[in-house]
Amino acid sequence: LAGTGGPDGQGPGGPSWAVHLESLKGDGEEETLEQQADALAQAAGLVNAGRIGELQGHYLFVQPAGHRPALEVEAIRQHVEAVLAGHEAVRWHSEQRLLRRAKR
Amino acid sequence: SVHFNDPKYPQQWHLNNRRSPGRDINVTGVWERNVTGRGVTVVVVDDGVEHTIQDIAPNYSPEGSYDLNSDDPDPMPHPDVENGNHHGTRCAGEIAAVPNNSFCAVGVAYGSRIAGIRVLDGPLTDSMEAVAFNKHYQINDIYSCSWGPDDDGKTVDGPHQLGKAALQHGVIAGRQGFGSIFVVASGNGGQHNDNCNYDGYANSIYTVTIGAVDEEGHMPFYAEECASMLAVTFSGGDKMLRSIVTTDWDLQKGTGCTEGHTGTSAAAPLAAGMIALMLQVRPCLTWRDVQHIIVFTATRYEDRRAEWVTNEAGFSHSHQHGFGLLNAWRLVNAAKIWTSVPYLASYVSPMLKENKAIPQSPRSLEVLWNGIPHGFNGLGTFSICAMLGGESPRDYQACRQGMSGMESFQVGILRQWQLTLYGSVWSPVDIRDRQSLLESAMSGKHLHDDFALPCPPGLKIPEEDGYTITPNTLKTLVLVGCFTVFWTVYYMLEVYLSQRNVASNQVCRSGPCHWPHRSRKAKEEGTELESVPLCSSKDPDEVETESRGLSTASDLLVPDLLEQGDWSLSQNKSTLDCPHQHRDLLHGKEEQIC
Repeated sequence: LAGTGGPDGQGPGGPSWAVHLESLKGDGEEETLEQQADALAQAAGLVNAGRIGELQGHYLFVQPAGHRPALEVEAIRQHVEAVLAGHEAVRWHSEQRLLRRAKR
Repeated sequence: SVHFNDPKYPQQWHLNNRRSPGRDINVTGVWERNVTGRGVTVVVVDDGVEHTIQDIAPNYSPEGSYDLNSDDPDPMPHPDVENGNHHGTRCAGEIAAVPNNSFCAVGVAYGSRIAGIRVLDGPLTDSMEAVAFNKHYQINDIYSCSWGPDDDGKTVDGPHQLGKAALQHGVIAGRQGFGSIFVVASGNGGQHNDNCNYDGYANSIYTVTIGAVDEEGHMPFYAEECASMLAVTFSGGDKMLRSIVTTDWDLQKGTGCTEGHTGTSAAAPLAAGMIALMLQVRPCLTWRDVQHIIVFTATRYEDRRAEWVTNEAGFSHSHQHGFGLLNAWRLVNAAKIWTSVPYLASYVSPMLKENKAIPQSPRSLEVLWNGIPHGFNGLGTFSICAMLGGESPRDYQACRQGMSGMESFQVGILRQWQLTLYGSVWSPVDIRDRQSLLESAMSGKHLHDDFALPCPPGLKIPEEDGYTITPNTLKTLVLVGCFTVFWTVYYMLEVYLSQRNVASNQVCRSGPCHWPHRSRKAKEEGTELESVPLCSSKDPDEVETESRGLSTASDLLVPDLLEQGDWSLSQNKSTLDCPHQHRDLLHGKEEQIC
């Protein structure tokens, strides 16, 4: 089975968040979104790991490398949720959980 | 008339069943007409593909592959303790194993290109799935996925937000705008009385959901019913029946060949291979054309347990076999003459507010919406079990699952519901016309290269992810860069210092030079090592003008050094101001000057 599902399962490198940013109209849309994603990741204390595949406006934010105690991780999680939920350019965001998938 | 020297080809009953004629995918006639999947790329999204194995290497497509578990371009499987990461390689072999290489087996579309995306061998998140579904989606035409949520009879899961967005993006922009073809395996939860209505990959409208039947055409013990299964094809059955023979990995206990591939995992790649044959004869088929051709050509056959129903459009359907058994000959001949279906249409009911209590079984709550005129019941019968929807007895899923303890069990409330139907706006006449057109093509009269309907070119859609340098490549480049810089600095320094030496020696030209102290003894013995500049030969008159200004030690030393042969040449030139030339040195021969 790939991964161990359930609420405690976190992504491969610790907590990470997928974010869908409101795409701004106009030329150079992609790099503006990229810059916006960088700024938002920084504001949330995360690192922008780049666009998710081919999905325009979807970015993956990960925690900077380094091990942290569970309490601190929880505090970070709440801070990130507050920042992402409160940002007007964020159309959707979700913390990434491990999915259980079985070969058939 | 098709003969291959692959040792296991005779056992590949699913390709050509000599023991029970007709119990196969009916593909040899297609091969005889040179339809082998040429020009089509199928990617196996799984635990890796051992692309170095003989049966796969010649058809392997590195440009369509990637390893999302290790984040590098090579999807080679990693051996693990359970010796389990052979799954992707087996699926790849079913699709594109090379024929006539005297090795193992033959693939359904043995002329197609096969790629691998390794994603199941490690932690998997929604964003990773989204990347996988659109990876190299202008190169990969068909994504074969023989996996899904747990088939434990309790799990309700499917693509999450990003995975769903990627499936939608894939059918809109994939394959030059014709739409990626996502083939998924129906569930293996038969023993848990599972039903793939609870599996979001299987009942997504963007996927081609394929179920399995055994060599006798029955639903195997492991298979589960599913309303959204499009069709079935062959796989292993119980112990008495043959499984699928295909290429295997040769790592750990692997021998490169297996006779034990089974489950719905073995059925989905066969369907992916047949779709590759269709795309060879008609590359501009859209993702919906492929689904419609499957529905129009799948064959109903007698299976007393199948409970076939004929719907208003005249198609036979069963929850065990979908619209019937896939048939490569019918699929390819239909593809050859297919004209595109109307755009996807959806019919959405209003949000129906109920706020009714769901009584405990055996009583039930029934709600109707008869806004859709339809002639037969069964279109929208749902049995809602607590808050989890779907029609199937879920023995393993106590409806109280997830609620607080039994004693405080509250009756469930159905707040509201909505029905959305997806399909094509076709009249019964359109459908009958298309069916008769197809039947006339089943003779194979169009299946030759001279016949081809016009096929619009696809869109040029750039793959946004470009080439990202992997960390390993980056490290190598940095290392080489540093090495180059270091040697450049060292060499510059050396040249500079040696030039400086020469410059300091040049000063002697204008006045007498003082050689560093040399022992007379060494000189007499001629053992001293002299560094003299390289000499080049010049003709005498040139020398005349040159020698006046230039006098070098070599003129003095050349004869004895030459004789002794133990001279060392180096960069630092040393010159002497000689009061006069030794004429005899010049006598009759070219003078050596520096």
